[in-house]
Amino acid sequence: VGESTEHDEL
Amino acid sequence: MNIFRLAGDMTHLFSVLVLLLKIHTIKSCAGISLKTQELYALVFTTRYLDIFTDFISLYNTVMKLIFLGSSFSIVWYIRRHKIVRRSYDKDQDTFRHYFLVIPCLVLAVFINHKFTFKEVMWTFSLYLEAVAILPQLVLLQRTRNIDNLTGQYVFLLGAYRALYILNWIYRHFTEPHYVHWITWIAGVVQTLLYADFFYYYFQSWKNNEKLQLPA
Repeated sequence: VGESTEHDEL
Repeated sequence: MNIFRLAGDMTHLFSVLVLLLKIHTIKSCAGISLKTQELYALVFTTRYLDIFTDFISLYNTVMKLIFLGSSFSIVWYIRRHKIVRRSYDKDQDTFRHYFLVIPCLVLAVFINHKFTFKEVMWTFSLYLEAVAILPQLVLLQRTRNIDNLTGQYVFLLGAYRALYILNWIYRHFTEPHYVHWITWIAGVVQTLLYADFFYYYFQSWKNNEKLQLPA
């Protein structure tokens, strides 16, 4: 899996 | 969510509330840089573009709304409020926004995780947040007198990102695919910018004297 660009931080 | 990140978010929230409280109760923004506050409003705007498209958690959405709402209301207070605006020192708060915004934008276009509008805007917000405190630190050194609330505000802002660094270290070891080196570098640069302020802040606290930054 590549770098997840889903940003779950504020 | 880990304890470092929760502590970081709470510290960040507290820093914004301390500032709002100061401005709202004593109706003064003496020592506060409007430039930094406007940059923070831009940081939150470009970082939370996905607030209505990607739902992560109720906590995440609520905190985003609080940060957006508080940063814009602080800018409104300093710009528009008939009493607060009188205490704004525009002759001292002269840092040019574009000296920070343009380099961060260019950097975000060239160095990002994915070349899409949202991802470039998100990366821009990271770079900008790292340097957004500069106008405030310059203003503190110019005006030299730092009242307690402003000192606490800047301290909490620096502490929140330092806690986030602990969160990134924790996530690096606990989550296999958690790789956000851009975030890590921007976060470390941001925290280092506070280093000298922290030094003088602790000195003044230890010697129990007024916080003075060297000219």
